[in-house]
Amino acid sequence: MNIFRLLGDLAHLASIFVLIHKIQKTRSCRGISFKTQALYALVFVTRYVDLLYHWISLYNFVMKLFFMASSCYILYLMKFRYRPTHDPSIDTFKIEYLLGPSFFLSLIFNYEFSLTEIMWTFSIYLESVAIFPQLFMLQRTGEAETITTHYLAALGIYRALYLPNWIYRYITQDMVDPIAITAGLVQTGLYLDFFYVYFTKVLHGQKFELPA
Amino acid sequence: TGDRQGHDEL
Repeated sequence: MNIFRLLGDLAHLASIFVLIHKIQKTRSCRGISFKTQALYALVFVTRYVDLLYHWISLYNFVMKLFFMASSCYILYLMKFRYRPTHDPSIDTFKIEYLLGPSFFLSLIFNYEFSLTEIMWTFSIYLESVAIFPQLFMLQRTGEAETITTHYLAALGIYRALYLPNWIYRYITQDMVDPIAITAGLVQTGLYLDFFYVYFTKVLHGQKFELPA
Repeated sequence: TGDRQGHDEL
C-alpha cells in the first residue's frame, strides 16, 4: 500500500458517498446513468470473487465488500426507490458495445486462461469503459447538476491516482501489471475532457455546461 | 506475470 493507492481508494469511496448523498438529498437519480451503475456492479462482482478463496488483508476485504454492497444499493435506489425519477429515454448507450469487446479481449489478453482470471481481466476491461453511458448521457443533455460533477470528478481522480501508484510500485517493488496499467490509462484518458470543464468551470462556481 | 500473489489492488 502506498499513498497514491490509499488516496485513490479514498477518492473512490468518496465518489460513492457523493452519489448516494446526491440521490437522497435531491430525492432523484436524474442525470445518473443506470447503465453505468449496473456495469460497475457487474465489475465488482466479477472482480471480487476472490473474496471467497484468497485473503489479502482486512482493508482489502472490507473495501471489496463495501464496493459490492454499495453498488447494489445504488441499483436498488435507482430501480425501485426513486424509479420515477430515472428517465431511460436519455440513457441510451448500447452496453453490448462495451460488454462484447471486454469479454473477447479478456479471452485473448489475460494472465492465465482460467475462469477466475478471465473474470478478473473482464472486470478490468469493463471498468475502463463503464463510464461511457454516463458520459454519453452528459453529452446528450449538455449539462449536469454540480453534485453529479463532483461524483464524476472523484471517480476520475481515483483512477488518475492509480497511475502514480503503478509508477511507484514499479520503482519500489519492480511490479508491473500491464493489463491493469493499459486499462487504467484508457480509463483515465476518458475523463480528460470532463476534467477540463470541471477544473476550469465547476470549481470556479460555474455550472457544468458543455459548449453547444 | 508469473509471480502474481493474487490481485491485491481494488
